[in-house]
Amino acid sequence: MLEARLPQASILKKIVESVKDLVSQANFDCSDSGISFQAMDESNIALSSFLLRADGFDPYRCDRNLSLGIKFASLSKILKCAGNDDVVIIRYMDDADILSLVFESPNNERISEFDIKLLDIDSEYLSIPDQEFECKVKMSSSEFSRICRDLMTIGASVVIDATKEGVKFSATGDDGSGSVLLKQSGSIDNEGRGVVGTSVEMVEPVSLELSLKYLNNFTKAAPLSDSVAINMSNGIPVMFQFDVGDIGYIRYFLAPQIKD
Amino acid sequence: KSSQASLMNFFSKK
Repeated sequence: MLEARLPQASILKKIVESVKDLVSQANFDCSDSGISFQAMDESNIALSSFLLRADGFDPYRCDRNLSLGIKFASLSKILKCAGNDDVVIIRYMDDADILSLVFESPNNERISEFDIKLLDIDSEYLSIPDQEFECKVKMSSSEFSRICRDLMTIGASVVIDATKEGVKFSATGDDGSGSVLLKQSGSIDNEGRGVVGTSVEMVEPVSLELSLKYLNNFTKAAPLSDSVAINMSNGIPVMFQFDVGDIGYIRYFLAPQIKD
Repeated sequence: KSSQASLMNFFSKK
Protein backbone atom coordinates (compact mmCIF):
# COMPACT_ATOMS: atom_id res chain seq x y z
CA MET A 1 0.00 0.00 0.00
CA LEU A 2 0.88 3.64 -0.34
CA GLU A 3 0.06 6.35 2.15
CA ALA A 4 1.68 9.73 1.71
CA ARG A 5 0.66 12.86 3.58
CA LEU A 6 1.70 16.12 2.01
CA PRO A 7 1.36 19.12 4.35
CA GLN A 8 0.47 21.55 1.55
CA ALA A 9 -1.92 20.74 -1.27
CA SER A 10 -0.68 23.73 -3.26
CA ILE A 11 2.57 21.87 -4.07
CA LEU A 12 0.75 18.97 -5.71
CA LYS A 13 -1.67 21.34 -7.46
CA LYS A 14 1.22 23.31 -8.98
CA ILE A 15 3.09 20.19 -10.05
CA VAL A 16 0.08 18.80 -11.88
CA GLU A 17 -0.64 22.18 -13.53
CA SER A 18 2.93 22.32 -14.79
CA VAL A 19 2.81 18.99 -16.64
CA LYS A 20 -0.82 18.49 -17.63
CA ASP A 21 -0.57 20.36 -20.93
CA LEU A 22 2.52 18.43 -21.98
CA VAL A 23 1.47 14.92 -20.99
CA SER A 24 -2.08 13.61 -20.90
CA GLN A 25 -1.46 10.52 -18.82
CA ALA A 26 1.46 8.77 -17.14
CA ASN A 27 2.49 6.45 -14.36
CA PHE A 28 3.35 7.80 -10.93
CA ASP A 29 6.13 5.54 -9.73
CA CYS A 30 6.09 5.09 -6.00
CA SER A 31 8.83 3.47 -3.96
CA ASP A 32 10.20 3.80 -0.44
CA SER A 33 12.31 6.72 -1.65
CA GLY A 34 9.37 8.80 -2.91
CA ILE A 35 7.05 9.50 -5.83
CA SER A 36 8.41 10.16 -9.31
CA PHE A 37 7.23 10.47 -12.86
CA GLN A 38 8.73 10.64 -16.33
CA ALA A 39 6.92 11.06 -19.65
CA MET A 40 7.44 12.54 -23.10
CA ASP A 41 4.97 14.64 -25.02
CA GLU A 42 3.31 13.01 -28.05
CA SER A 43 5.84 14.41 -30.51
CA ASN A 44 8.83 13.13 -28.49
CA ILE A 45 10.30 16.62 -28.29
CA ALA A 46 9.96 17.34 -24.58
CA LEU A 47 10.29 15.09 -21.57
CA SER A 48 8.76 16.09 -18.24
CA SER A 49 9.75 14.51 -14.96
CA PHE A 50 9.40 15.15 -11.29
CA LEU A 51 10.55 13.72 -8.02
CA LEU A 52 9.03 14.22 -4.59
CA ARG A 53 11.26 12.62 -2.00
CA ALA A 54 9.74 10.53 0.77
CA ASP A 55 11.04 12.95 3.42
CA GLY A 56 8.85 15.69 1.92
CA PHE A 57 5.84 13.75 3.20
CA ASP A 58 4.91 13.25 6.82
CA PRO A 59 4.34 10.39 7.19
CA TYR A 60 5.26 8.41 4.08
CA ARG A 61 4.70 4.71 3.69
CA CYS A 62 5.16 2.63 0.55
CA ASP A 63 5.54 -1.11 1.06
CA ARG A 64 6.45 -2.09 -2.49
CA ASN A 65 7.20 -0.41 -5.81
CA LEU A 66 4.01 0.76 -7.53
CA SER A 67 3.22 2.25 -10.92
CA LEU A 68 -0.04 4.13 -10.71
CA GLY A 69 -1.47 5.20 -14.08
CA ILE A 70 -2.95 8.68 -13.83
CA LYS A 71 -4.91 10.80 -16.28
CA PHE A 72 -3.69 14.32 -15.59
CA ALA A 73 -6.91 16.06 -16.64
CA SER A 74 -8.84 14.08 -14.00
CA LEU A 75 -6.23 14.64 -11.31
CA SER A 76 -6.12 18.35 -12.08
CA LYS A 77 -9.91 18.64 -11.73
CA ILE A 78 -9.91 16.79 -8.43
CA LEU A 79 -7.04 18.86 -7.03
CA LYS A 80 -9.02 22.01 -7.78
CA CYS A 81 -11.33 20.79 -5.00
CA ALA A 82 -8.48 21.10 -2.49
CA GLY A 83 -7.68 24.34 -0.71
CA ASN A 84 -4.10 25.54 -1.11
CA ASP A 85 -3.42 25.14 2.59
CA ASP A 86 -5.20 21.79 2.91
CA VAL A 87 -3.24 18.72 3.85
CA VAL A 88 -3.39 16.04 1.13
CA ILE A 89 -3.26 12.36 1.91
CA ILE A 90 -2.59 10.13 -1.10
CA ARG A 91 -3.68 6.57 -0.45
CA TYR A 92 -3.56 3.40 -2.51
CA MET A 93 -4.60 -0.02 -1.27
CA ASP A 94 -2.91 -3.00 -2.94
CA ASP A 95 -4.65 -4.34 -6.05
CA ALA A 96 -7.26 -1.58 -6.06
CA ASP A 97 -8.07 0.26 -9.28
CA ILE A 98 -8.49 3.61 -7.60
CA LEU A 99 -6.26 6.16 -5.90
CA SER A 100 -7.80 8.06 -2.97
CA LEU A 101 -7.08 11.67 -2.27
CA VAL A 102 -8.13 13.08 1.08
CA PHE A 103 -8.07 16.84 1.68
CA GLU A 104 -8.07 18.13 5.24
CA SER A 105 -8.63 21.81 5.95
CA PRO A 106 -6.06 23.53 8.21
CA ASN A 107 -8.41 23.51 11.21
CA ASN A 108 -9.28 19.87 10.46
CA GLU A 109 -13.00 20.66 10.40
CA ARG A 110 -13.52 19.79 6.74
CA ILE A 111 -12.39 16.50 5.30
CA SER A 112 -13.13 15.62 1.70
CA GLU A 113 -12.28 12.41 -0.09
CA PHE A 114 -12.07 11.80 -3.81
CA ASP A 115 -11.23 8.59 -5.64
CA ILE A 116 -9.62 8.68 -9.05
CA LYS A 117 -9.74 5.70 -11.38
CA LEU A 118 -6.32 4.36 -12.27
CA LEU A 119 -5.28 3.51 -15.81
CA ASP A 120 -3.14 0.66 -17.04
CA ILE A 121 -0.40 2.54 -18.85
CA ASP A 122 2.42 0.83 -20.66
CA SER A 123 4.96 3.59 -20.34
CA GLU A 124 8.34 3.79 -21.99
CA TYR A 125 11.18 4.98 -19.83
CA LEU A 126 14.07 6.78 -21.39
CA SER A 127 17.55 6.49 -20.07
CA ILE A 128 19.04 9.94 -19.92
CA PRO A 129 22.82 9.98 -20.10
CA ASP A 130 24.41 11.31 -16.93
CA GLN A 131 26.41 14.17 -18.34
CA GLU A 132 28.21 17.32 -17.33
CA PHE A 133 26.69 20.33 -19.06
CA GLU A 134 28.93 22.89 -20.75
CA CYS A 135 26.91 25.74 -19.33
CA LYS A 136 24.67 26.15 -16.31
CA VAL A 137 22.49 29.25 -16.10
CA LYS A 138 20.50 30.07 -13.00
CA MET A 139 17.98 32.88 -13.17
CA SER A 140 14.71 34.17 -11.76
CA SER A 141 11.82 31.94 -12.81
CA SER A 142 9.44 34.89 -13.20
CA GLU A 143 12.01 36.63 -15.42
CA PHE A 144 12.24 33.45 -17.49
CA SER A 145 8.42 33.39 -17.84
CA ARG A 146 8.36 37.03 -18.90
CA ILE A 147 11.08 36.58 -21.53
CA CYS A 148 9.38 33.50 -23.04
CA ARG A 149 6.04 35.31 -23.16
CA ASP A 150 7.53 38.50 -24.64
CA LEU A 151 9.55 36.72 -27.33
CA MET A 152 6.57 34.58 -28.32
CA THR A 153 5.07 37.80 -29.74
CA ILE A 154 7.97 37.92 -32.22
CA GLY A 155 8.67 34.35 -33.28
CA ALA A 156 8.14 30.64 -32.71
CA SER A 157 11.66 29.88 -31.52
CA VAL A 158 14.29 31.48 -29.33
CA VAL A 159 18.06 31.33 -29.57
CA ILE A 160 19.69 31.16 -26.15
CA ASP A 161 23.30 32.35 -26.16
CA ALA A 162 25.19 31.88 -22.94
CA THR A 163 28.56 33.57 -22.57
CA LYS A 164 30.65 34.87 -19.68
CA GLU A 165 28.82 38.19 -20.08
CA GLY A 166 25.45 36.65 -19.37
CA VAL A 167 22.60 34.97 -21.18
CA LYS A 168 20.86 36.38 -24.23
CA PHE A 169 17.47 35.29 -25.57
CA SER A 170 16.72 36.27 -29.19
CA ALA A 171 13.77 35.70 -31.50
CA THR A 172 13.18 36.58 -35.13
CA GLY A 173 9.90 36.55 -37.04
CA ASP A 174 8.19 37.89 -40.13
CA ASP A 175 7.48 41.23 -38.49
CA GLY A 176 10.81 41.88 -36.80
CA SER A 177 13.11 40.66 -34.08
CA GLY A 178 13.70 41.02 -30.37
CA SER A 179 16.21 40.08 -27.72
CA VAL A 180 16.71 40.22 -23.98
CA LEU A 181 20.15 40.10 -22.40
CA LEU A 182 20.48 39.23 -18.74
CA LYS A 183 23.90 40.16 -17.44
CA GLN A 184 25.47 38.11 -14.70
CA SER A 185 24.66 39.66 -11.36
CA GLY A 186 27.65 41.41 -9.89
CA SER A 187 29.86 41.36 -12.98
CA ILE A 188 32.40 44.20 -12.92
CA ASP A 189 30.98 46.38 -15.71
CA ASN A 190 27.47 45.97 -14.39
CA GLU A 191 27.94 46.67 -10.72
CA GLY A 192 24.74 47.41 -8.89
CA ARG A 193 22.58 47.29 -12.00
CA GLY A 194 22.48 43.60 -12.76
CA VAL A 195 19.26 41.62 -12.84
CA VAL A 196 19.19 39.95 -9.46
CA GLY A 197 19.87 36.27 -9.44
CA THR A 198 21.33 35.58 -12.88
CA SER A 199 24.45 33.44 -12.85
CA VAL A 200 26.28 31.68 -15.64
CA GLU A 201 28.72 28.90 -14.87
CA MET A 202 30.42 27.69 -18.03
CA VAL A 203 33.11 25.61 -19.59
CA GLU A 204 32.47 27.08 -23.03
CA PRO A 205 29.88 29.34 -24.69
CA VAL A 206 26.66 27.63 -25.75
CA SER A 207 24.17 28.65 -28.41
CA LEU A 208 20.93 26.72 -28.86
CA GLU A 209 17.67 27.29 -30.70
CA LEU A 210 14.54 26.09 -28.88
CA SER A 211 10.79 26.07 -29.51
CA LEU A 212 9.04 28.82 -27.54
CA LYS A 213 5.81 26.84 -27.47
CA TYR A 214 7.48 24.28 -25.20
CA LEU A 215 9.32 26.86 -23.11
CA ASN A 216 6.03 28.62 -22.42
CA ASN A 217 4.65 25.31 -21.21
CA PHE A 218 7.64 24.85 -18.89
CA THR A 219 7.07 28.27 -17.34
CA LYS A 220 3.92 26.83 -15.74
CA ALA A 221 6.34 25.42 -13.14
CA ALA A 222 7.53 28.93 -12.21
CA PRO A 223 5.07 29.23 -9.27
CA LEU A 224 6.92 26.32 -7.64
CA SER A 225 10.28 28.02 -7.42
CA ASP A 226 11.85 31.50 -7.46
CA SER A 227 14.61 30.32 -9.75
CA VAL A 228 15.12 28.06 -12.73
CA ALA A 229 18.32 26.25 -13.67
CA ILE A 230 18.96 25.95 -17.41
CA ASN A 231 21.64 23.37 -18.13
CA MET A 232 22.93 23.35 -21.69
CA SER A 233 25.53 21.84 -23.99
CA ASN A 234 25.78 22.57 -27.68
CA GLY A 235 23.68 20.27 -29.87
CA ILE A 236 21.98 18.18 -27.18
CA PRO A 237 18.71 18.48 -25.20
CA VAL A 238 18.53 21.25 -22.61
CA MET A 239 17.51 20.50 -19.05
CA PHE A 240 15.34 22.99 -17.17
CA GLN A 241 15.01 22.39 -13.44
CA PHE A 242 12.61 24.00 -10.97
CA ASP A 243 13.26 22.94 -7.38
CA VAL A 244 10.25 22.10 -5.26
CA GLY A 245 11.46 23.52 -1.93
CA ASP A 246 14.02 21.06 -0.62
CA ILE A 247 11.79 18.04 -1.20
CA GLY A 248 12.15 17.49 -4.93
CA TYR A 249 12.12 19.00 -8.38
CA ILE A 250 10.45 19.23 -11.77
CA ARG A 251 12.73 18.73 -14.76
CA TYR A 252 12.03 19.28 -18.41
CA PHE A 253 14.28 18.13 -21.22
CA LEU A 254 13.80 19.78 -24.60
CA ALA A 255 15.37 18.68 -27.87
CA PRO A 256 17.00 21.60 -29.71
CA GLN A 257 16.24 22.84 -33.18
CA ILE A 258 19.08 21.94 -35.53
CA LYS A 259 20.19 24.02 -38.49
CA ASP A 260 19.48 22.25 -41.79
CA LYS B 1 16.15 27.42 -41.51
CA SER B 2 16.25 24.86 -38.74
CA SER B 3 14.31 21.73 -37.91
CA GLN B 4 13.12 20.34 -34.62
CA ALA B 5 15.15 17.38 -33.33
CA SER B 6 13.51 14.51 -31.45
CA LEU B 7 14.57 13.41 -27.98
CA MET B 8 14.84 9.91 -29.41
CA ASN B 9 17.95 11.06 -31.30
CA PHE B 10 19.66 11.55 -27.94
CA PHE B 11 18.04 9.32 -25.35
CA SER B 12 17.57 5.57 -25.52
CA LYS B 13 14.69 3.47 -24.28
CA LYS B 14 15.32 1.58 -21.07
